[in-house]
Amino acid sequence: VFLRRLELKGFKSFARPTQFEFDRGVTVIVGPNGSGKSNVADGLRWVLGEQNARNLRARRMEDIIFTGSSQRTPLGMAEASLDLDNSREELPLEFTDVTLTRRAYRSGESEYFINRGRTRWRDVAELLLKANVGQNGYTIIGQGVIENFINLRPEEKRLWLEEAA
Amino acid sequence: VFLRRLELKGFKSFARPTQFEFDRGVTVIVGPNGSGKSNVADGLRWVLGEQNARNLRARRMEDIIFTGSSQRTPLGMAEASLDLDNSREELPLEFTDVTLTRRAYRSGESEYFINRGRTRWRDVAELLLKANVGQNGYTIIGQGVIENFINLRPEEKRLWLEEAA
Amino acid sequence: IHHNFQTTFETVSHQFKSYFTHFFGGGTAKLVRIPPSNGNEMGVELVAQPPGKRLQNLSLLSGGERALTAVAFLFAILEANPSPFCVLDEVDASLDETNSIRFSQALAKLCQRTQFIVITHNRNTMQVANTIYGVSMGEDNVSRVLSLRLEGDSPSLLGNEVPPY
Amino acid sequence: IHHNFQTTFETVSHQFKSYFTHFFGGGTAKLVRIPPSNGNEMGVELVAQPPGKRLQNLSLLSGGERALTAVAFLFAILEANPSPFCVLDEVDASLDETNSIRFSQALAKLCQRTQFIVITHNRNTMQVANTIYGVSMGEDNVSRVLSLRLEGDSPSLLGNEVPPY
Ligand SMILES: Nc1ncnc2c1ncn2[C@@H]1O[C@H](COP(=O)(O)OP(=O)(O)OP(=O)(O)O)[C@@H](O)[C@H]1O
Ligand SMILES: Nc1ncnc2c1ncn2[C@@H]1O[C@H](COP(=O)(O)OP(=O)(O)OP(=O)(O)O)[C@@H](O)[C@H]1O
Ligand SMILES: [Mg+2]
Ligand SMILES: [Mg+2]
Repeated sequence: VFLRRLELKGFKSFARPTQFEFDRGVTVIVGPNGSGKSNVADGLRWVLGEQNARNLRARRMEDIIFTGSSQRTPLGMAEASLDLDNSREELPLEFTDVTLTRRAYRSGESEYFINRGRTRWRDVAELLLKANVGQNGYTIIGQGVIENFINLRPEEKRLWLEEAA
Repeated sequence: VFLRRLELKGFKSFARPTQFEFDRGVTVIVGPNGSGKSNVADGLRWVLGEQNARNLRARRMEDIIFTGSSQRTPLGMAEASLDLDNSREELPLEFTDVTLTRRAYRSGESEYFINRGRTRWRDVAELLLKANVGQNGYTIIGQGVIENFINLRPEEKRLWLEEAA
Repeated sequence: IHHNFQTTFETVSHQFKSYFTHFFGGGTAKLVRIPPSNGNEMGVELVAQPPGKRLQNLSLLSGGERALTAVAFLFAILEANPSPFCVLDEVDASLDETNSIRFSQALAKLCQRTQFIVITHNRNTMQVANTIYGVSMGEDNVSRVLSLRLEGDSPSLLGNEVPPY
Repeated sequence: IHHNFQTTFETVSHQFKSYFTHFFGGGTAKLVRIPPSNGNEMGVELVAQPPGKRLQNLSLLSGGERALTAVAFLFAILEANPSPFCVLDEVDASLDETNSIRFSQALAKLCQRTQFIVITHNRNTMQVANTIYGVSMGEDNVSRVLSLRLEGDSPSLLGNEVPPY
């Protein structure tokens, strides 16, 4: 699989629908402090099934929905959609184009979709685990993780190795 | 007081005697990764009385003595000397020029000097505490401290404030 | 002139607000006391609201914004209780161009009362130095000081040894 | 194609050595197993020796050297078990000019097998991108994507909105 396109709507600072088309090689994201770069990484982590708000730099899941600003009212829903190229059939689905979509509402409810068909979190997680897509700790390296890696205890360092086995 | 000059000998990567003359305003230290910049900050922390090896990025005090390389044999002693300008008499000594010197030997012994006169660690610590020189946590900000400051617990954040009172 | 804790708390809170609004071009910030609980002692928390945003938990700020907020707190303490000197080891590592200029401007002001020794890779920070030392690691794995720029010369006089930042 | 832990351990250890020696221009490195003790599970430790230095504990390495060592371990894992994609959020923040060039060269090689999404402030890393997105925060505190550079254009086409790195 490779990532084709990510769309964020109401996710963190991306109040307006915003698309990123990724290159098969290296896509670089630049910008000033606080502009939303790490929020893109959080969006990817979230659409791939992350359930722990702390891994999204939030205290609770509701914090990921656009909280408003002096010029805009808060939104009621956050959505992320990720288009994957499955032409090598790593994901055990009969589609070559797969779109994962995730939504969260202020009410606390969540919705998951595979190619617009409603599904459960468990199905998405199982699907991605089978294909070794995005479920291990070293797939998304957050800000500050590399600087602190050497301080981890030996059992923690082993985790990355185990996920690669 | 202000810092006039620091000399390091056998301290960490400074095997050869090396001097830094500090400006009254801003002195900047630049250089590639691993060249010894943070070792200069450690040298200052050490000559000002630091007793905890971990605050010098070392496992034990012996680690601060030049450990040798493929071209040089290890040294048996580390020394740091700091010249202070005491013309405003903040340090309760009758000198306007004060030199603090500290030595450590592989045997584990330490020596302290004030203006070449042998003294004890306790005397140096008391002297600096009275003059509010270098004894609080915010005087020397190590690499990575600022990035992690926000994650400290409220009781830890209070410490800097208490030292300023 | 040691004040009690309360006076220091109020002065630092006031200064924290002033540095924060200078760095972020607006917004507001203050210190709050956290009463002792569950066996923890009394604490202090920073509350900050960047311009145009709702009051939020500091954990939602970006990496650079968190560093800038911590520096605002540090500089507020140095205003409230000027320490004779202060050593900063790459505190500007996560700042973008605009913020590193604001940081270096604040440094140029504070250095009237506090002597600074600053380790940095950042060009803007180098600009405010009166003295620059270049450190490098020799073939023999011993640190050496390469050069010294006095006030007024351009960094280019340092020669090739200092990285072309 | 899931190997057992032992095969992965050996492959990653071998690759870790090769990335480490490439990044540091020599020296050696390997992984060692840490047997379970005091209730801790089995662990893995990185052992690294920069060129010309004695074998030392990683805690004596500098900030940039530690980051580079952690990246060598990460890249070794990606070699041993290529993940379809990998997101890196400012992993190059503490690297100097020489090391960031080595880092970006390694990235350019690895991206043949793994798709990368890289958040960075570093010019050298931008050079290896096929696609660059500039993100900025609007007056209304909403993130927006400013521009897209396709392969071959120079960054200057991005206009004023992207910081002048
Ligand atoms: N739910 C939300 N609603 C609105 N804004 C949010 C939300 N969550 C986070 N933000 C904003 O996003 C900004 C942080 O963005 P992010 O961490 O992506 O910055 P960055 O571009 O990575 O910056 P840096 O270079 O400093 O790391 C913060 O200023 C924060 O206020
Ligand atoms: N006792 C010692 N003897 C010899 N070398 C030592 C000793 N202690 C530390 N070193 C060396 O000093 C180097 C680290 O220096 P330092 O941390 O000052 O680098 P730095 O210039 O701050 O780099 P960075 O920009 O990456 O932070 C390491 O490579 C380490 O091997
Ligand atoms: Mg970020
Ligand atoms: Mg350093």
